[in-house]
Amino acid sequence: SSPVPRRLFGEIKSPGYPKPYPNDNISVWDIHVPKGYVVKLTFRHFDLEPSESCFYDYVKIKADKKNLGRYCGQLGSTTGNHPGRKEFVSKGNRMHLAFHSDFSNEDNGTVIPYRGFLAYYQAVDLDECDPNNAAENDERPQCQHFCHNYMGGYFCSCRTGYQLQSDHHSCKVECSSELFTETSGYLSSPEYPQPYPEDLRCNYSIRLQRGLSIILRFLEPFEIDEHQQVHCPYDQLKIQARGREIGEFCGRESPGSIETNSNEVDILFLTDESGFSRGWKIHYTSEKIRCPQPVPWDRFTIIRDLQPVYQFQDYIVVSCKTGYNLMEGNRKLLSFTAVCQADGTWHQSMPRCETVNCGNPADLKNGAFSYVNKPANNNYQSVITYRCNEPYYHIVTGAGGDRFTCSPEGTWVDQDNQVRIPACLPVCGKPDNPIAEVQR
Amino acid sequence: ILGGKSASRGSFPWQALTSIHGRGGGALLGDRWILTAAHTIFPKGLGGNNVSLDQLAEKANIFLGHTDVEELHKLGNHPVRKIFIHPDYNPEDYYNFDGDIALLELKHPVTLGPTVLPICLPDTTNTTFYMDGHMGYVSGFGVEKNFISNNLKYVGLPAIAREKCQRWLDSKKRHLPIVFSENMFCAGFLTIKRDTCQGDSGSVFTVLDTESGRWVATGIVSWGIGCAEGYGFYTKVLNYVDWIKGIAKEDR
Repeated sequence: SSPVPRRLFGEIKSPGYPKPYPNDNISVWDIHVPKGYVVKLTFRHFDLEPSESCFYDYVKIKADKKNLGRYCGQLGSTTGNHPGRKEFVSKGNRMHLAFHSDFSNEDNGTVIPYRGFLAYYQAVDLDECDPNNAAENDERPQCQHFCHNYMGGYFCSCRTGYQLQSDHHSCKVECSSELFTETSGYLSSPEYPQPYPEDLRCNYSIRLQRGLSIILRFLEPFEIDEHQQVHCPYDQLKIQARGREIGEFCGRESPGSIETNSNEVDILFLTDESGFSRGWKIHYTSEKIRCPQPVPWDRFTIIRDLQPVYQFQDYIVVSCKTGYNLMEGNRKLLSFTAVCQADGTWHQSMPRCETVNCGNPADLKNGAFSYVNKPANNNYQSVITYRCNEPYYHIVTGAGGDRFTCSPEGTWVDQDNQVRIPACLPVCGKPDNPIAEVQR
Repeated sequence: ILGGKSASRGSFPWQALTSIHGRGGGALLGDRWILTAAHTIFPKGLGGNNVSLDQLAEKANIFLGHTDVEELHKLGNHPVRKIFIHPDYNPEDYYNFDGDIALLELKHPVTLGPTVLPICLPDTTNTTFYMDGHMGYVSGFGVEKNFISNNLKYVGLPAIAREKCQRWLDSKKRHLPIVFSENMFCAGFLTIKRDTCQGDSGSVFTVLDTESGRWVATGIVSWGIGCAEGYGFYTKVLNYVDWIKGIAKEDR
C-alpha cells in the first residue's frame, strides 16, 4: 500500500509499468487531495488480462465508500471491462485504487505480456456552493444566505442587514451600521419581501464622494406598520441627509423617488416588537449633484454652450456681447468661469455685462470733437468726429480718417482701428483779413 | 515802414514784434517758431560781448497777435526755448549780411486764431517770386519818418532783378565792402519813398502765391543804405527752406 503524497495531481502505474506486470500481485493506492477539492482520475493506458467479470486480473476503484467499478481487458477486447477515457470523479477529497493480478497470464499455454496501466489523477476544486455537490451526509451546514466558492474552499456571506455568525454559515439580522459606498445599490428591510423581524434598530449609511447626489427610489411592495390616526407610532423609516430630516415614512403608500441633493444619506429603520408588514426596498442611485440653472442678469450676457442641466464639476464660461464688459461689482473681468461645486452651488455668482465706456475722447489740441450719435455718450459704438479750429488749423488724420468709434476694447479708434487721434496743424499764409487794395 | 499804411488786424497775423537788442520783427512759422534776421540777435559791430544764445533766449521777448504795440505788450511775452542762428552769419563782418536768418523756438506753442497765424515757406521749385517787379508786402513796427511806430505798418514793394540791384549798389556803395550775395535779393523803389527801415529787421517780405492762395515769406528784412533812398535788401528765404525745415522738422 503506498499512500500518494498529498499533491494536486500525479500518475499511478501498475507495478513495473510499462513492463508487463507481475503475477500474484495486489497493490493499493490511497489518493488524498486537500479539502475543498475532489479527485478526478483517468487511464492514459490500460492493458490487463481480460476475463468474464474481470475475475482474474483487475483494477478496482472506490470513493466516498462507494465502488466506482472493476476494470480489466484490452481496448476493443470483447471480454473484460476496459475503462476507455472514462473520468472517475470522487465527491470527497479521497479515492482508493486496488490492483489485483492472479497466478498466470497464459492463454492456451502462451504467456501474454499484459503491460498493466498508467492512470493520471488531479485535484479539481469542489464547488461547495453547487447544491448538487452537497453530499448527502455532508457535515457541512449550508450557507444561510450567500455561498461563495473559491479554489479549494468556499465561504458564506449574508444579505445586507445581516451579519454572518461565528459558525460562518448562519446569518443574523445586523443592520445597525450598514455602510454603502457604491454609487448605486439596493438596501431593504431584513427578510424583504418577507415580513421584517421585530425590535430592529437598523441604520443604513450611504456615503458617496462629495459632489454626488443620492436618489432613493422605493420599490414595491412598500409596507410598514402604521396607525390610522397617529403618524408612524409603531415602526418608522426615517431618512436624513447630512443630518437634515427628509422624512419619516410608514404605511403602504410608497414614498416613490426622493432626490436628496446630498452625498450622505442615513436611513433609520426602527420596529417594535410585533407586526407582519413586508417592509421596504430601496434602489439608490447617484448622479452628480446639480447646480441651479445659470440665469444671466441682462441680455448682453452670453453663456457659452448653455446646457439644460449643470452638475458637479461642470462649469460655465460667461462672456459678454461685443461692446460689453464683464463686471463683478466695480471690477472689470477679463473672463469668467464658474464651477458647479460639490454642494450644488456655483463657486462664484453670475457677473453682469455693462456697456463698454470709452471715457471722454482725447482732446484735440487746437480742435475739438463732436458726437455724431444722439444722445451723446461714450458708450460702445458711439461715434465722434474730430475737427480742427478752422481756418487756422487743418486736420491731419491717419488712414482711418477723422471719425472715431468707441471700440469693444474701450478705446476710441478710427476706421483703421487706430487709436492715434488726428492733429491740427497750422494753416499758413491765410490771413482772415488779407490786404486788398481797392483804389487803383 | 516808410510810405506804408497801417495794417488792419488780421492782415499780417504772422507778424511778431521782437525785443532782443532793441526792436525787431519776425514771422510765425507753424505754431512755435519765429523766423527772423540773425542780426536782430547778433547785431553787427557789437564786438566782444560773449552773450550765449541761451542767455539771449532767456532775454528775448516775443509778442504776437495785435497791430498795436501797447496791446501786444498787454498780451504778454512768448518765452523763447532756443535760438538757432544760421551758421553762415558772421556778426563780425560788418558789411556782409550773408546768412542773415535765424529761428527762435518758443517754449510753448501758440494757439492760432484770426490774429495769430503762421506764414508759409516758399515752394523750393518756384522762383517766380524773385522775378523783377514781383510785388510783395512787408509789414513791421520799425521807424517811420524818424519815429518808431506804435502800430503795425505795411508797404507794397516790387522785387528787383539782381543786375539792377547790383548796378544801383555799385553806384552807392563808395568803396564800402558791402556784400550782395546769392542768398539775398533787393526790392523797393529808387525814387518813390516806400521802404522798410530800422526796427523792421526780421520781418518777412511776403507775396501772395496765386496758385495756392496762400501768403508766402520770400524774404526777411535784412539791410539797406539809409531808408527810402533806394532799394532795400532782403534775405532770400528760398535758399534756406531746407535749413529751416531741418530745424523745425514739422513734428507731425
